[in-house]
Amino acid sequence: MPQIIAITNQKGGVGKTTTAVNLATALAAIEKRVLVIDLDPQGNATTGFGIDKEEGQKNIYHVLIQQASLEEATVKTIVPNLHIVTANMDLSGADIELMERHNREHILKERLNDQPLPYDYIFIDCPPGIGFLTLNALTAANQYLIPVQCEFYALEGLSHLMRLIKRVKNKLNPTLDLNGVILTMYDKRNSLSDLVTEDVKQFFGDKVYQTLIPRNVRISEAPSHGKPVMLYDHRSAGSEAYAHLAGEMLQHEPQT
Amino acid sequence: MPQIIAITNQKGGVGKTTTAVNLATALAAIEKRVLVIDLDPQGNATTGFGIDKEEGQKNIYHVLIQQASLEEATVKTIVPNLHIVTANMDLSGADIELMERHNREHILKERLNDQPLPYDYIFIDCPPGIGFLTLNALTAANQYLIPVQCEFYALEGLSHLMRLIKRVKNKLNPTLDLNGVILTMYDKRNSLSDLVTEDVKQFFGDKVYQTLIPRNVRISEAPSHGKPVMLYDHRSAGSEAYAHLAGEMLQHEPQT
Ligand SMILES: Nc1ncnc2c1ncn2[C@@H]1O[C@H](COP(=O)(O)OP(=O)(O)OP(=O)(O)O)[C@@H](O)[C@H]1O
Ligand SMILES: Nc1ncnc2c1ncn2[C@@H]1O[C@H](COP(=O)(O)OP(=O)(O)OP(=O)(O)O)[C@@H](O)[C@H]1O
Ligand SMILES: [Mg+2]
Ligand SMILES: [Mg+2]
Repeated sequence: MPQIIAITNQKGGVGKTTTAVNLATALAAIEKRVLVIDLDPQGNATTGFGIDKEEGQKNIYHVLIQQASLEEATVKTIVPNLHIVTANMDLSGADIELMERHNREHILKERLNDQPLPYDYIFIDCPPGIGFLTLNALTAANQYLIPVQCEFYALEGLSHLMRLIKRVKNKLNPTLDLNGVILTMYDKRNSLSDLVTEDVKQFFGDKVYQTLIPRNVRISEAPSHGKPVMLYDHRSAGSEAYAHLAGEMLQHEPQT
Repeated sequence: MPQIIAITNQKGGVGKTTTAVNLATALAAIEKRVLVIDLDPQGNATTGFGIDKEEGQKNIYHVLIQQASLEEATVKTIVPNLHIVTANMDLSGADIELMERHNREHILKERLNDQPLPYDYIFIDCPPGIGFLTLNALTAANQYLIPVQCEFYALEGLSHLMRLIKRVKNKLNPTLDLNGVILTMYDKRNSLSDLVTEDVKQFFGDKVYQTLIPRNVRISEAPSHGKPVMLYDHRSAGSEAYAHLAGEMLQHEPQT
């Protein structure tokens, strides 16, 4: 049974996609079999692996409306051991199209349960906001991971996020567990980074990953080359941080 | 007739709220009468002015469900000439609650047309994504303003945004005009900033504001003090940039 981890935070621009792409790559690099599901109509995770979104490929939208199985919509990436189910703007229509469906928040979960999942990890990259797609991700997942940008507004949004998670656990997915919290775009020159780090550690205790992801220009350049930072510049501080994070995640792995 | 400007970009974390708060403040500082409507359940614009979201005052949610008029939900801010209609997480329920309403994208427009609007500028801070709230903002507005972060993913999202705008103009609001594009978090040490700036200028021509908003730590610190950057540190590069932007916006003002 793979670990199905939703990467979520309703605040925009906090590093959800960057974490999905680079953490998945770092785990694949140490021989874990990984699947990334891009569940954001922006399709940034798809672009982060250099894949063309408009190529007519079956994607997560077709899986949700049952025009393709998960397997049919899965493609290889440039990273060995790492597959992806892509997304594009068609996905923004899914919310309205599936409005009348019974148990509409369970659609992704049902599609995942339809067949064997030959992966150790499945990461679901969530869009910003708290909508239909995010609820589907949190219902399908057995864990969730929260990237928190080291900024004030990102900190403020955490209590909302936890209220939403509580509602999801009560009504949709009682087994959903917090995998951890990752601090992103940490900048030691900016006193706000330490303020946020301290507050987050107070709120979440030992659920906060020790690895801090630094603000690193190579991380933000990598997507324009269609590569994860580990392939774009493996010596960079950004690449090393995500490799370190992958190692830390393995230590927390539940003994199965 | 005030200029009603929706500040929008479906990409998260690009500086929508920061632009709404600080541009509005800069215009109010030169005697323009300004209203900010916080249309994001995160309520970041509300916090950006140091206002408590949970205090029980009427907010934009009550306006949309017709439990308060716009006037009843409007409060003063610490900035003279600047009022706000606040938001909190209740707003995330509006989408579902108003699902059955006829012409549901026109609700905000109707509420704005109910009474005189004693303002020169009304800025609507939109949430990330392309949902019910953003469609309401783009239908109520006579102009839209696009903040673009100087990053690759933000650049990639522009063509989606323009497709959405085209649909809005065809179906919901034919008079919607582009006010302009603002480049945010410009960092001259990062070559990506120039790459994005050039591409955006090619795409939008003279609709791109000359003023570049620099990445500036005082801008990101200001919300934790509940103040726009102009009040928090008016000598900072960030404060000056937004003051400069306000001046530029006035030059473009249609002669009414
Ligand atoms: N550690 C980092 N250092 C530098 N830039 C970063 C870092 N992490 C992310 N970025 C950049 O910051 C921007 C926001 O990150 P990203 O798009 O991953 O956030 P997101 O939460 O997925 O956004 P959205 O809410 O739109 O889905 C991107 O342009 C990305 O390249
Ligand atoms: N010019 C700047 N310099 C430094 N930090 C900035 C700048 N502009 C915005 N920020 C910071 O970047 C983060 C994202 O900005 P902001 O929240 O305004 O974006 P947004 O588009 O409103 O996000 P969302 O999509 O979640 O609504 C915030 O923490 C903000 O303080
Ligand atoms: Mg993303
Ligand atoms: Mg915002």
